Amino acid sequence: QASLPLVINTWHFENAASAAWSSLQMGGSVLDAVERGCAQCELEQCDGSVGFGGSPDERGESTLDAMIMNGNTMEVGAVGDLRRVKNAVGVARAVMEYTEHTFIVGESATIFAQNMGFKSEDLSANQSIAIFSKWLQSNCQPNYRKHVFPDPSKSCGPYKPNAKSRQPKHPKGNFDPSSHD
Amino acid sequence: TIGMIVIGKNGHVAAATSTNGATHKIPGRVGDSPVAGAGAYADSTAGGAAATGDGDIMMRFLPSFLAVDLMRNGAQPTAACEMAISRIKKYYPDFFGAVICANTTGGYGAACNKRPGFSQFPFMVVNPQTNKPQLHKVDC
Repeated sequence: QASLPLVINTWHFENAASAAWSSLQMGGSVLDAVERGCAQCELEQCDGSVGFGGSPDERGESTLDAMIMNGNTMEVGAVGDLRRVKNAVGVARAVMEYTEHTFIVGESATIFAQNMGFKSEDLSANQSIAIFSKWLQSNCQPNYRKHVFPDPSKSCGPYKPNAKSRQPKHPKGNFDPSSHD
Repeated sequence: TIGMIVIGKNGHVAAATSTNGATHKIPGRVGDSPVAGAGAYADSTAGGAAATGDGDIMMRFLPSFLAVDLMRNGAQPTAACEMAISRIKKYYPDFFGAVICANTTGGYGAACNKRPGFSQFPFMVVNPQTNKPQLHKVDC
């Protein structure tokens, strides 16, 4: 079983594995290959959990998280809550290569990305808009709120802290496995 | 979420992740994917690991770092992955999550936490023996 080089990735994302392997075959570094593989999934929006147009937040917006790590130098580049830029793993690599930082998040990560030449564009798509409107129509269920009012298991926000209310948190069982990191 | 580990012929390890996170998250919420040691970890002296699943919970245990460190101490990839999962399972028995692991000689493995509707975890592998992506499944 053990032989090198090796590409391994989560889920059945075959094209991502192919893209990484081709990059290696064409002489790319392992960093190039791992970036290429993840970027392929961003392009293809792998199972809706990668890239633009998936997993809208409570405001209907898609935001992206990504990282890249060099096991030789322990250099890391990462972005979190990246908005309006599709190629999150590319921006993560830019953090690694053009800063001394490790992790840049939120709106400022978008501005950093734009300065580094990444294109700013709307990350919503029909899927995320459909998921969001269905969620609004079902009283914002499921959600990640607890100990607030109004009762988050029954209605949308805005929410206020409610130290008194100790209603049980949503039973974890209704956790939606397609909503994962 | 995609988590990927690539190990070169010379044993150089790289890791990366990309995700759009949890659906209906509170704006500003970041999961485990971009956190080194949580979403993924790479160390050319030991190997690489990547995690996927309920990031709010998994990030608290740094499963990728743990798996790589176990491989550093001689664990086989599958055992390292299983330990990373069991560490989380102790506190969150029905958490949704899986980990892939690979060592610097090209050994690989995966593990996942069994829960209703999730009893097998699929992952892709390419190496000189296959020369093309092969789908693997591990029983949780």
